[in-house]
Amino acid sequence: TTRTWDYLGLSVANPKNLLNDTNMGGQVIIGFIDSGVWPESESFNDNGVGPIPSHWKGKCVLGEKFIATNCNRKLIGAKYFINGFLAENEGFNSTESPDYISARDFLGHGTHVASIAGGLFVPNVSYKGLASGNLRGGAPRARIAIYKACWYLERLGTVACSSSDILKAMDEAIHDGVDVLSLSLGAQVPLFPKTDLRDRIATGAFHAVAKGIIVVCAGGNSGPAAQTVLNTAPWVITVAATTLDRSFPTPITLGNNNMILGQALFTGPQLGFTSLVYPENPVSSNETFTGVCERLNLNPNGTMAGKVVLCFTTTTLFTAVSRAASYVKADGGLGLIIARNPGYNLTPCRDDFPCVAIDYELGTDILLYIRSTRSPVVNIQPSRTLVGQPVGTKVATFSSRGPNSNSPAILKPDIGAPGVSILGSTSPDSKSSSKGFDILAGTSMAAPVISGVVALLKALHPNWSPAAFRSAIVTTAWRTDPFGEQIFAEGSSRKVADPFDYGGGLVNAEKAADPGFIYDMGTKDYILYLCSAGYNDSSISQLVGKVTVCSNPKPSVFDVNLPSITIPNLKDEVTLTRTVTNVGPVDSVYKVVVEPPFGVRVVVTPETLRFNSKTKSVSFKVRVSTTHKINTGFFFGSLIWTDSLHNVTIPVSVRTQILQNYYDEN
Amino acid sequence: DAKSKVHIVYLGEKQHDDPDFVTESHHQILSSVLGSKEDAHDSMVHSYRHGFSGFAAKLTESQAKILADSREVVHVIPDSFYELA
Repeated sequence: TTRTWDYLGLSVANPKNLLNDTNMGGQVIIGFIDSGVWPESESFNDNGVGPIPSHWKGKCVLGEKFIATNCNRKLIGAKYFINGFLAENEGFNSTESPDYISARDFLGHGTHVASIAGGLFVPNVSYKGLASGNLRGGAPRARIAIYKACWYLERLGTVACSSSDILKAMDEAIHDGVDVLSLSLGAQVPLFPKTDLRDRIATGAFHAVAKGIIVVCAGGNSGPAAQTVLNTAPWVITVAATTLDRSFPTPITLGNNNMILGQALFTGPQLGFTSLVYPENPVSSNETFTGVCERLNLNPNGTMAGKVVLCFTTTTLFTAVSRAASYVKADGGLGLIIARNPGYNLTPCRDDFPCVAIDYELGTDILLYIRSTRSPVVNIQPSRTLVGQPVGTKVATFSSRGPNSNSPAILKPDIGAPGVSILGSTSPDSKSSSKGFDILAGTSMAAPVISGVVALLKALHPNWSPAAFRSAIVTTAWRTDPFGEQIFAEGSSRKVADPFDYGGGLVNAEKAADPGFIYDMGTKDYILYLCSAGYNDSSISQLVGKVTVCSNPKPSVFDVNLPSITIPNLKDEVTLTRTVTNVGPVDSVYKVVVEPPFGVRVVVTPETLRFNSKTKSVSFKVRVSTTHKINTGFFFGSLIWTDSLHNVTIPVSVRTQILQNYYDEN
Repeated sequence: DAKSKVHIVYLGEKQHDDPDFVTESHHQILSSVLGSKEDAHDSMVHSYRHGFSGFAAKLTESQAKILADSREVVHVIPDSFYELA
C-alpha cells in the first residue's frame, strides 16, 4: 500500500480529496472475516483516533495470547469462531497447533488485508528495501473489527475456514454494527450449482446487505480461465485484482555483457559472475537431463551444483517457482532463472535465494547464449523498485473471470483494484514476514482496497444503500490506467481488458464520491432477481421474513437494476428497464450516448433524463437486437448518460445465440 | 449409527427480536428431530440469531433430510470449507 493510494489518486497531498473530506473514514467500522489480527502491528495503533463510534456494539473477546488491552480505539473489536472447524476436524489438537485459539493471527493474511483497508499511517516501510514508502490503509482512521474464522491446519499445511463459522461471524458482525464487511475468501470451485443462496457467504451477505452493510468479496484467484469468478451474488461487491504501476526489475547480466531485466524480490547477497547451466543432453552422454522447471529434480546429481540454472515452464501454479528453487538448492545450485508465460504471477522466492522470472523470449535469448559458449556465466543483481511509467497496469493473470457461472446475466466481477505485490502488515509468525511486513498478491489484497474506498464513501454518504456504493464505483471506474493507457488483461495472450476481467474497470474513488446518479437496489430488486432465478415463493418469503409472491410470468433477469447490461443469449429483440436515482444537483438533465457492442443495435428511450425537486428517480428502456447471423462470442460496449459534469457509464456485454442452449467447438 | 457431520440449517429472516428466544426455537426444532434436549444441545455447533435465523448442527444424512423437509426450513446444506483468496 506504499504505492496503492497515490496510484489511485487518493494521496494526502491533494488538498481537496475524499480522504480529507471524510476525516479518513473516522466514523466507519470495517469488519474482516479472516485469519485474525496481530494487534501489536503499528497499522492498528490508535494515535490520533477519536472515541469509538456510538453505533458499535461489539466486544474484544479474550483468548490465547489475546488480552483486553490488545483492543483499542482503532482495533475496536475481536472475536473468533472455531466450533465448526473443530466439529469437522476432530483430530485437531489446539495445544499443539501453532495457531492461536483466539483472534490473534498466526498466518498474517487477516493482518495484511486489515492493514490494506484501514491501517493507520506507518512511515518509511519497505520489504527488505523494496516497495518502500508510507504504508497505510484506504481509510486510515476507520475502525477495525476482527472476526477470526480461518484456522491453520498443521497436519495438512493448509488454512481452513468452515462455512458454519463464517456464517456465525457474519451474524455477530451484523449484531455488532459494522458498516462494511470485507471477505477475502473463496470457496473451492466448482461453485454451488445454480443457486446463490446455497453459497454460505451469499446467504449471510443477503441479510447483512438488507441491514445496510456493504459486503465486499474477493473474486477468486482461478484466472485467467473464464467463468471462474467467485462470490457472484448480485448483492455483494465482487473484486478483481489488477497490478500497480510498480515492478521489481532484477538485472541479469550475461558473460557477453547482454543485460536482461527479470522480476523478483531478490535483495541479495549478490553472487557475482557465476556459472550458468541449462540442463540438456550433451551429445557425449547417455544420461537424461531436463530443463523443465518442475522436473529439475530428475537431473543427475551435481548437474546444478555451484551454478545458476535456467529452466522453462508452462505451469501457471503459484508454487512453480518455489518448487523449482527447492530442487536447485537441494542439488547445491546457487540461483534460478525461470522462463514462463508472461504475467503468471508466481510467488517469488522469499529466503534471499536468487530466483528471477522472465518470459520465453528472454529465456530463449539466454539459452542461445549458453549454447554459444563453452563456459557461460551470469551475474544476478538485487531487485530494484520501479514506479510509474513505463510500468503499465494489467488485470492480474490469476484474477478470476466472468461470465458469472451462476447467472451469466449478472455481471461479475463488479470492479478492479490493485492486488499484486501489495506491501502490508503481517504476523511476525509468517515465514515470509520481514519486520512484521509482507508483500502479497491475490484478490484477497484487492478486496480490502475496495473496502477502504467504500468506507470513505460511506463516511461521505452515510444514508446510501450498499447497492448505491457499488453503482458509484462501477459507473465512475477508469477503463484505462490513471494515466490514460489501456489496461491489459494478463492471460495466455494479453488482450485489452473487458468487463468480464474487471467489471466496470479500475476503481476511481474521487469520481465515485460524486457519481451523478446511481442504479440503486433494495430488497425488492433482490426479490426480483430471486424470482427470475427460479426460487419458489415460500423460500423467498422466509428469506425476507414476509409473504412474497413472484409475478407471473416470472420477471426477466435483464430487469435487475444493476449498473451493467449483460445479455448472454441474444436472439430476438430484448427490452429491459433501468431506474436511476439522482444524487447530484437537484435540477439535472442527462443525455444518452450509446457505444453499442459490435453488430448489436441498442436503442434507449427516452434519450433525455430530467431530474428536479419532485423527480428524484426516473426509468428508461433499452431495446437490444442483433445483426449477427451466427452464434458469436461476447462483444462489449457502453451506455453513458452525461450532463457534461458526470459521465455515468455502464458496461454492455452481449453474446448472440441464434441457436440457443447449444455448444460447439467453434 | 450413520456418521454425523456439520450441516447448516437455514431458516431465513429472524421471526423474533430476542436472540435468546431465537436460539431457544432452534433447540426446539433440533430436539424434535434428535429426540431430546440433551442430544440437541450436544449436536448444536452455532445458533444464528442476530442478522438472520438458522443453526449449524452435527446431523446424519437422514436427520438432515427430515429437517430439510420441514416447512420452516429454507434449506439444509452441509458445512464446507472456504480458502483464503
